[in-house]
Amino acid sequence: STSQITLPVFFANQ
Amino acid sequence: MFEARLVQGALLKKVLESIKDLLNEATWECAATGISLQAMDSSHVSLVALNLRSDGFDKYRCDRNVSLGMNLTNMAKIMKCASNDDVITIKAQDDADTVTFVFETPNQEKISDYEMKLMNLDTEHLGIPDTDYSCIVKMPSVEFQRICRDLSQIGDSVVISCTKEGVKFSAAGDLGTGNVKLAQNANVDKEEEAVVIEMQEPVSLTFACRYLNSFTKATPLAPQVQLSMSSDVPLVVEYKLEDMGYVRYYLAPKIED
Repeated sequence: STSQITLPVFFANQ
Repeated sequence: MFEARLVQGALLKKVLESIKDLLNEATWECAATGISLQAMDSSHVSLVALNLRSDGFDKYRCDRNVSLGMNLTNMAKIMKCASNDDVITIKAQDDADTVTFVFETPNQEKISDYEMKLMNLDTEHLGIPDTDYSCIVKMPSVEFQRICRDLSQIGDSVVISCTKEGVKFSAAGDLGTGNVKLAQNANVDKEEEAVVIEMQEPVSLTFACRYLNSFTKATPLAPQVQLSMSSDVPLVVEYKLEDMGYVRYYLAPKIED
């Protein structure tokens, strides 16, 4: 099965 | 003083329809170059980034940058009061706590104005790095909408696999499986019907259907949609607005446990 990851894992907060 | 007038007011109605599924509220950043917006959905899985260039408006004035934080559900209620052929003007004073929408019929015989309260939103701004994507698929936006709708009947996730030959969308669930394959097809009569694939290396990624379906609310904005993919990075789904800018969606992939 798969699990959802979130965007802040990839994009840094500015 | 900020003022932006759009003769083709229906475009603004469509832009709002394309984001209000994902976002309850967002800040419209108004600058001399145009209007932009960047916001994540409440679960931080997807992000909307849109840009409406100032030269795409029929009249545009922005003396200093203004941030207009809006409840998009309320904005949508007001936008529903505009007819599709109305001219729409957005106005705000510097440091104002309200925004005004003016709707004019093409013959100028009916002019409506609606003032809406603004919100102070804590906006998180994410830095999105420039990425060379392994696969870029351009395809008819209506086709993408249809595939997302069809496969969401089968399962909660869609696997998008892209090779030089074509792109395959797959879903699996309790009832069984479904696959839709599209071959590269640049030799069509109409440019907007083409399926074009630029591939550096093949990719296969899994995404949640419900976000993809929300993105397809932008279908009326553009005849073609562009999907940009690389292994283990977010998908970019882009709708280009003719002579105006773009609406882009980013979606984090699902990963194997």
